[in-house]
Amino acid sequence: MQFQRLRLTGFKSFVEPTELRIEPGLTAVVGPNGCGKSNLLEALRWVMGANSAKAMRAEGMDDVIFAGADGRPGRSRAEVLLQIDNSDRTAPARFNEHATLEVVRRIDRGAGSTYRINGQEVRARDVQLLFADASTGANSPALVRQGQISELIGAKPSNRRRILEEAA
Amino acid sequence: MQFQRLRLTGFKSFVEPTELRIEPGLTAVVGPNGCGKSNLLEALRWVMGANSAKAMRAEGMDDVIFAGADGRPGRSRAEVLLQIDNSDRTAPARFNEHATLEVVRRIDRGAGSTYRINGQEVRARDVQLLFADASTGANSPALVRQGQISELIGAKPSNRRRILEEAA
Amino acid sequence: GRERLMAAFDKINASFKTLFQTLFEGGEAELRLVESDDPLEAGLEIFACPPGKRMAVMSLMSGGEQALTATALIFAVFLANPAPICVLDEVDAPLDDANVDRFCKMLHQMRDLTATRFIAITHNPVTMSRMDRLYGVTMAERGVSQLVSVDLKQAEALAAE
Amino acid sequence: GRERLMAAFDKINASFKTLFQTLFEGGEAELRLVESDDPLEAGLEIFACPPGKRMAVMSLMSGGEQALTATALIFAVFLANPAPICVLDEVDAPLDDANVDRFCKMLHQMRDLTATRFIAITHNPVTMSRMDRLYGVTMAERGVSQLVSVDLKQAEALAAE
Ligand SMILES: Nc1ncnc2c1ncn2[C@@H]1O[C@H](COP(=O)(O)OP(=O)(O)OP(=O)(O)O)[C@@H](O)[C@H]1O
Ligand SMILES: Nc1ncnc2c1ncn2[C@@H]1O[C@H](COP(=O)(O)OP(=O)(O)OP(=O)(O)O)[C@@H](O)[C@H]1O
Ligand SMILES: [Mg+2]
Ligand SMILES: [Mg+2]
Repeated sequence: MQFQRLRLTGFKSFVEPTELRIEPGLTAVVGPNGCGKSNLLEALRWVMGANSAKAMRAEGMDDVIFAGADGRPGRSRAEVLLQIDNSDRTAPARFNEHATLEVVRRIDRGAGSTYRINGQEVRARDVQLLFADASTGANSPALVRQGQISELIGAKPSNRRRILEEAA
Repeated sequence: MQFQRLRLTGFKSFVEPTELRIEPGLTAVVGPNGCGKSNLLEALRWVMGANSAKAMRAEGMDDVIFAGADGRPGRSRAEVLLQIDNSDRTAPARFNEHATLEVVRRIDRGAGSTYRINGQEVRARDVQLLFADASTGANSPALVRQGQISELIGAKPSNRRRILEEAA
Repeated sequence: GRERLMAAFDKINASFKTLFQTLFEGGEAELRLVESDDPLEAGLEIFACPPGKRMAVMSLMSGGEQALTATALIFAVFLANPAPICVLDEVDAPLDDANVDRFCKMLHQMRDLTATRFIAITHNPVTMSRMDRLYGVTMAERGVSQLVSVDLKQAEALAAE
Repeated sequence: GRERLMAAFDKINASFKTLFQTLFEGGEAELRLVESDDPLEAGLEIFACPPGKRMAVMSLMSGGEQALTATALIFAVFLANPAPICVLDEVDAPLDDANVDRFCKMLHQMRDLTATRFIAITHNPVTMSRMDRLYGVTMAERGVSQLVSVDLKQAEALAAE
């Protein structure tokens, strides 16, 4: 499975539909403090089925919906789409007929999240398993949140072992 | 009271007697990772009577004694001297006859710390009170350790209030 | 007890609001006592709104915004009772160039307002260029630190060794 | 259960030692299971010795040394089971220029060893200059983010806005 693009609409500060192309090799994302860089990583973890609002710097999951800015009212819905190249046909059987997978998570204020794979509604668990089978997912050790290195350094040895458990 | 200089001997990586002149205004301290910059702040807090080894990145207080390097054996003693200008005569009566105060803390491996002010042996408490009266000290809010800003950000509200208590 | 704490809180809150607006060039912020009506039991929460954004608890801000806001708090506490010495160990690490510049402007204000001597440990070239003097720490001999006085060009070489 | 964990531990420990020596250009490091003889109960401790220094638990190292050591651990875990995507949010923040350069060299090795797509969120100009492409995030309209593709000169202007 190869990740191809991430599309955010109404997710945190990305109110307008925004497309991040995920290309081979090393890509840098730059910009001033507070411009939205960490929000991109959170959108990726979110569409992969992240279920801890706290780990998204949110008090409740509704906090990821664009809450408004100068001259713009808040939204009532947020949606993130992740497009995956499945030409090597390594997806679970149920979704494996397609060369491309589109995973979409949507949240409606007060009504929770829905998930779709290629338009078909699925459970959060199906999305989490899809990514787990591909050695990734919201809690993948390869997704290093801002400050997570400091957390690892300061963690008690008993908490640090989780990094081994995720890998075993 | 004005701080004038800090002299380190055998304190962590500063094995040779090293003098830091503390001058008015803004001074930058620069250098590569691991060269000893944070050790300077720890030496200052230590001579002011810091009693938590953990807050010095040490497992026990003896860990602040130079432990050796390529081709250099470890030492059995560490000493830090802090010279203070007391020309405004604001020190406690007992030390106030001098225009200059020299506070010295020494630790001998396995034998604990001793404190001197202008050559006279005093208790740790006397040193801590001297600095507390001057609105400073090992736990002064104005001494911001590496990573302490992150700690403040991530702290529970009940722990953050200590910063108010220190000030009140 | 209670009165002294509330007096300290009000004084620090007032400085904090002003310093926040200096560092963010606008916006609003405030400290609040939470979790209890008794000031001796309450926790300290921080609310902030950078210019053009919404007021929210500090934990929802970006990494750099949080660091700058926490710095405003530390300096508000400092101003309540200025210490003769202030040492800042890499507080500028998460800040972008524009914010480092505003942070340095605030340090200049503090230098002019108080008799405090400031030491900033930093890897940031912008900060280095805004200080009154530079000391370098080296380990020419591995594991052994030495202190040297430097000018700016030398410092850039040292920091990158 | 126990066997799988020990197998993972040994594999990760081997990668960790190698990556540490790459990032520090020498020295030694190792992971140890502590606090219990039972691997399912034990904690994970990290011991490291940069070139010319002494082997000590990671908590005694400098801020930058700790960050580089923890980065070696994260990549050792990554190599045990390479993910299709790896995002690093400001992991280079506490590193000096020489260490950022070694970190980037390691990223290049990872890029050549795996099919993984890497995204590095950074404020560091050295990192920016070592990447294959740059995207910039701006807030031309306050509180509203936009993504743009940039070349290096533009990025330096964006990061400093
Ligand atoms: N639900 C929301 N609606 C609108 N804006 C939001 C929402 N949630 C977060 N934001 C905004 O997103 C911004 C944070 O973005 P982010 O953390 O991605 O910044 P960053 O580019 O990573 O900055 P830094 O370099 O400081 O880490 C904050 O200013 C916050 O106001
Ligand atoms: N007791 C000791 N004896 C000898 N060396 C020591 C001792 N304690 C600490 N050190 C050394 O001091 C170094 C740490 O110095 P310090 O933390 O001051 O670095 P720094 O300049 O602040 O680096 P950074 O920029 O990464 O924060 C470590 O490499 C450690 O090996
Ligand atoms: Mg961020
Ligand atoms: Mg340091």
